[in-house]
Amino acid sequence: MNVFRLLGDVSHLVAIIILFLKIFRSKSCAGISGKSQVLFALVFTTRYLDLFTSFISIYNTVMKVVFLVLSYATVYLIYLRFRSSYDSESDTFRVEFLLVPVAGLSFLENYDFTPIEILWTFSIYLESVAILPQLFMITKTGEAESITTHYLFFLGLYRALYLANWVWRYHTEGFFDQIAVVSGVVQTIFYCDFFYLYVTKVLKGNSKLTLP
Amino acid sequence: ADESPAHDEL
Repeated sequence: MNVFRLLGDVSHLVAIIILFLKIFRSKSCAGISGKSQVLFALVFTTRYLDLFTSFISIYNTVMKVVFLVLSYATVYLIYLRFRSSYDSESDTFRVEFLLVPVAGLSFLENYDFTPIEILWTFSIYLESVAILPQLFMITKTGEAESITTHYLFFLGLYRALYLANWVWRYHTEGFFDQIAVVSGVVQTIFYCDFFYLYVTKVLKGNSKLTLP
Repeated sequence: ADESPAHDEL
C-alpha cells in the first residue's frame, strides 16, 4: 500500500458516498445517469468475485464490501425508491455499445483465459467507460448540479491517483499491470474535459455547472 | 498471456 493508492481509494469512497447521500437526502436522482450506476455495480460485481476465495487484508475485504453495498444501494435508490425522479429521457446512452466491445476485448486481451480472470479483465475495461452515460447525460441536459460535479471530480481523481500509484509501484517493486494501467489512462482521459470545466466553473463558485 | 499480477488492488 502507498499513499497514492490510499488517497485514491479514499477519493473513490468519498465519490460514492457523495452520490449516495445526494440522492438519499434530496430524495431525488435528477441529473444522475442510472445506466452509469448499473455499470459501476457490474464493475464491482465482476471484479470482487474473489471476495470469498482470496483474502488479501481486512482493509481490502472491508472496502470491497462497502463498494458493493453502496453501489447496489445507489442503483436501488435510482430505479426503485426514487424512480419518479429518474430522468430516463435524458439517460439514453446505448450501453450495449460499451458492453459488447468490452466483453469481446476481455476475451481477446487478458492475463489468463479463466472465468475469474476474464471477468476481472471485463471489470477493468468496463470501468474505463462506465462514466460515459453520465457524461453524455450532462452534455445532453447542458447542466449538472454542483454536488454531481463534486461526485465526478472525486471519481475522476481516484483513477488519476491510481496512475500515480502504478508509477510508484513500478519504481519501488517493479509491479506493472498493463491492462489496468492502459484502461486507467483511458478512463482518466475521459474526465479531462470535465476537470477543465470543474476547475474553471464550479470552483469559481457557480451554483451549478452549465455547459457552454 | 503475460504474467498475471496478483490483483491486490480494489
